[in-house]
Parts: sequence; C-alpha cells; structure tokens
Amino acid sequence: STIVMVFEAPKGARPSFDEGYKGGERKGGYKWSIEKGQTVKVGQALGHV
Amino acid sequence: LGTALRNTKIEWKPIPIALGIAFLGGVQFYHVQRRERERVKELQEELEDQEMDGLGRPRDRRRIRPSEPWQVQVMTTLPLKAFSRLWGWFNSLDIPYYLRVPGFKLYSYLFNVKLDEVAEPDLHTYPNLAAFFYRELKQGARPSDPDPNAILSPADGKIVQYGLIEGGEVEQVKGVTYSLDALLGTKTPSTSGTTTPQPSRSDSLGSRTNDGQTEEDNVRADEEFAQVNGIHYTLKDVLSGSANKDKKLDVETPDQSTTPVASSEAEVRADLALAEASTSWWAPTTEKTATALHYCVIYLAPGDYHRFHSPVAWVVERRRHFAGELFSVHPYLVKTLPGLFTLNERVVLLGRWRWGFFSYTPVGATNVGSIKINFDKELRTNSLITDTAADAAAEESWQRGEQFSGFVEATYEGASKVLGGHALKRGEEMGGFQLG
Repeated sequence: STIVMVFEAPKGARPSFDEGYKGGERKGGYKWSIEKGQTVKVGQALGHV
Repeated sequence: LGTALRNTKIEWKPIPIALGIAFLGGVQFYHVQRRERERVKELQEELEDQEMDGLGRPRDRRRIRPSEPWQVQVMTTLPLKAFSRLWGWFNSLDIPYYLRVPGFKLYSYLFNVKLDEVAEPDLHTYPNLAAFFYRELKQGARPSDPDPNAILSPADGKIVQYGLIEGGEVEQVKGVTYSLDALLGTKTPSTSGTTTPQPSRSDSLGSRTNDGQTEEDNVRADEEFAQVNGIHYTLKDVLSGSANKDKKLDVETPDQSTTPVASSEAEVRADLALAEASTSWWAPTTEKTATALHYCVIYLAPGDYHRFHSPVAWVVERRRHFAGELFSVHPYLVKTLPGLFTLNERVVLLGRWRWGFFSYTPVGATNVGSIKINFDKELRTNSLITDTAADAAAEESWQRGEQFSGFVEATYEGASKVLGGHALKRGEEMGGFQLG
C-alpha cells in the first residue's frame, strides 16, 4: 500500500537584491527534512514550513 | 624494396599552412557529411514509422514491440481484485487459539514487526492475521513532532519520492511522470442551489508555481474559505467566531455528511488560529508568501503499522473513490509500470489546510486492497458491488457519449457547518489499510 500526498505550501519569499538575490532562490519556504528511500514513522516530521 | 627503404634519404620539410588547413577542413567536412547522412536516414525511418497504414493506424503499431517487462504483462492479465478479495477472506478466517502466538511471532520475524510496540501484548486476542495486521500501537509509541509548522508522516513506511510539482505533473520514479488530473481526478461541475463548498483550487492544479496566480488565489481562498447557505465566509471570520454571530450560521443546513460532526473540530480551529498568530498569512497581500504544490509518496511494507494519521490540521471537503485495479505497489513495479498510482484503486481526500489545497490519497495494493476511512462509513473499497456499480456508471457514460470521470464522489460539507468539511487535527487517526 502507498500514500500519496499533494499539498500547497509556501515557496518562501524572494530575497531582495540588496540581500544578494541572483534569481531563483527563496528563503523561509517549505523545506523537506527527509531523504529518498528513508524509513519514516508516524508523527515524524517530513518537512517544515 | 628493402634496399630502397634503407638507401632512400628521408628529408623532413614543413607542410605549408594553407595545405594543412585544407587537409583538416577536408577531414572535418567528411565527418559532418557522414553525420548529416546518418541523421537524415534516422529521420526518414522515423517518418516511415509514423505513416498511417491503409486502415488509418500508425504503421508502427503493426510491429510487435515488448512495451513492458514480461512480469508486468503477465500481471495485467490476472484477476488481481478477485485474488485480493480471496486473500482478504482467507486472512479473516480464525486461527486456532494455540497457533496464534507462534504464527504471529513467525510473521513478525519475517516482516520485522516490533511486538513490543503493539498495544495488545497478548497475541491470543487477535483471532486472525487480518486483525493482527490492523493492530493498534501502544500509547506514545509514535510521538508527534512538537513543531507546529512540521508536516508529519501519516504512516510508517519508506519515502519513495517527494518534491515540487511543476507543470501539473508528479514525477514518480526515474523520470516517469503522471498528471495530477489522472491521480486526483478533474474538477467536478458545481451544483447550483447546494451548500457544497467547491474546492476553488482543484481546477488550477499544476499552475501553482506562478507567483501572480498563487497570490491571487490565496486572496480568493482568504475571501471564500467557507460557504454555507450561499453566504461566503472568510477564514478569519470562521476563526474569530464572527461568522456564527453575524452571519446566521444557525440556519438549518441539510446534513449530507457520512458521519456526525467531528469531535476534533474545535482543535483544528485552534491549530488554524495558531497559524494565524505565528505566520504572515493574514498580512497584507503584498507581504504574502507565494505557494507551490509539493508531493510525497510513502510506501508501506507488509510488516508496517497499517493505520494512517492526519499529517496536518486540515479540513476534508470531499472524497473521490477510484475503483481501479489492484496491482502490487512494490517499488520494483512502481518503477516498471508507468502511472501505477493512477491505475490502482484509491481514495482521494481533497480539502484545505492553512496554506491552501491539501490532498491525501491512500492507494490500495493486491494484498492490502481495502482502504478504510474512519469518518466515512459509506465508503466500500475492493468490493464487487462497488466495482459493478463503477462499471455500470462507465457504461452509462459511454452510452451518453460522455467521458467517465473514473470516480465516485462524496462531500463532507455537512460534517462541520463552520469549516465546511470534516475537520482533522494533527496526528489524528484517519483510517487504514486492511488485508484483502
């Protein structure tokens, strides 16, 4: 059996040019804290906003 | 010849530059010509393949080409759902009392089940393998991550794939992709005169990476979070309770839900209120953070705990039951059979959380075909009756000349008048997979 989750989450804010924005990168958005192939348990964090 | 070679004087002289360049140019020209000839030949072959035969079919269809490994081809010819039901029936037969403990211990040894985590230590109490498979865990065996901004793992398992969705397509494994529409189903037309809150974002899946659209949609979600009796409420209204006070939510609404109001509703509202306080979600539009669609696929092995829990605090607005096939979802088959998750029987739960759209899809497999949703008593998966009804609906659609959507939909709008769906708190048990 398998579970597929699809959800909307923040991409993060674009840094200002003063902060060194070079295109593409974002800060403070949703970040995964898992690896492909990793074993997880119920309640473990998959990622953080 | 030998004398000539020995006695001939060798005199080295530099080649004129122009001659050298001409020679190298000639060699390069020859290579380019040969490469071009090969490319034209390949293109001609490709064009010949695409030409139609006399019956209007592409010519290459007549060639016999193995499209999938033979294991997959054999599997597609088998009555997998019948096998699954037989497997379920077999595993629901009671095991003789004295064979239960050694039997379950053997199963645990083979599939790496940790018996010290099982809620019921006396294994005699499980009458059969199906009951043991759907076992509960001890209180506190799976503590939830304390960070309120974390998305929790809904089940024990292995991460197959995760990432960002771009262009409306989910990468499955090794570059194989399938569209969100195929996985979750397309948008259903809204019914006028009902109180069903339509998920305003399901129609725009796949375009979530555009900042402008996303922010616009966020504003729309903010403005139209709940709709009861034709009145639109903002989430802010709902959370502050002003909706109840000012907008007459006590108007009798026909209860079309499958279960009574969730006991966790108040807690979900509290979680959403916490989000309001801790993030800039309610900040002016210009300061809002853009959102994107993310996905995660978790595979549950046979020995894993097979109940699943809510990964976040969210509101389930509707469910879609796709009565598909029941192929194995072993990572090998996931790799070899493209779009496997869009073929198998699955229950798609659609709703929203504090950042917008949220969907949760348990996908069945041959050995674990039955999907149970605790708050949906009407749902029947891996059932001959359901399959027959789905076949009849498909046939009816075909007769009318319409395309069958492939799913049967139910809404939970009556479950919570305020939140417009069934509220689930973080970590709450939602349901599970059962044998057969």
